[in-house]
Amino acid sequence: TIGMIVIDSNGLISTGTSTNGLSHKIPGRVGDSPIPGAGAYAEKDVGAAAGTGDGDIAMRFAPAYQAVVNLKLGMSPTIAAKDAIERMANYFPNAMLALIVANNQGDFGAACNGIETFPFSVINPNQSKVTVYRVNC
Amino acid sequence: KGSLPLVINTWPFTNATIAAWETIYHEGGSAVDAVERGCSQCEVDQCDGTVGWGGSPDENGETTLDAMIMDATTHDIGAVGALRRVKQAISVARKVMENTNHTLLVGDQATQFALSLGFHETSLTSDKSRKIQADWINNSCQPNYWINVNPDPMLQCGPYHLPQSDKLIKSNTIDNPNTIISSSESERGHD
Repeated sequence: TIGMIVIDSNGLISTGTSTNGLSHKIPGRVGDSPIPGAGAYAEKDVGAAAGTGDGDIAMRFAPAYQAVVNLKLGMSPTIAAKDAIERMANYFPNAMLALIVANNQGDFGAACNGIETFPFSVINPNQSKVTVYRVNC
Repeated sequence: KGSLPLVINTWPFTNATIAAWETIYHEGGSAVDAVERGCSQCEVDQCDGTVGWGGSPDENGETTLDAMIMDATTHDIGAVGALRRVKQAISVARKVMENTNHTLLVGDQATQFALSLGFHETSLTSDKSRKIQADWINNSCQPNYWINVNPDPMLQCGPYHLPQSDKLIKSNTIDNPNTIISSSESERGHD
């Protein structure tokens, strides 16, 4: 699954997801990726979040929505992501879950669960090329 | 700490990042344009086998696609779920956002919507997805996502049916939701 956040130089935000889901899923199964607030979410003047992982779990918690609400409450992107992940991990400690979060200033962060590390890709004017960051889960 | 504009995406799918960056930074496109282009690049690249056509076949061997795009300025959203036989899932999602008052279209009806707007119908099966499907069947359909059915889904392929309560076999009664997906399964595919 790819989850993506783009914020332009004026702070206008878009987010999206695309996936082919789980291998061997029961036909008709849809994951969290196309569910607003679950696979991704954004609010103008605030920020956005997008996720990847076990969509059957994630769609029960609306983690992207939670992360954006966390930004509105004043959390940094990293703390906002960690809080949203922890809410799911409390119920499903083994589930593979990850979130990227960015605020409308261009600050970004990520958090994850159920794997060793989670890589994500970033580019902004501070970087001459795409940087792949990794967070420990 | 960052700066604007910003492109960030899950996983090391750097071609997608670059495609979105080209759109927003060099070509004067909007944030929505950039998300569509970045995710489209991943669909073409079949990123990690978990994006686009030809990966993650369902039990019947069919690949279906889920996608969503959101414009925070207007709070508009378009999405497709279980999209069949159309490769450009994120672009169809954008059409849902920009050409309907709906938010999410699914299955064959999403396909018909896409075809009506000029997208082409094609198989989403690849040699790789055929092999994944064949190997799965040869491995007694392991792993799968059924629980509390007969025959035991942890041992056999379907078709499955509801058991009579007194004949439910023990290994079949998975009440712990943490066992729905093992870590090895998470590595095979994810949303």
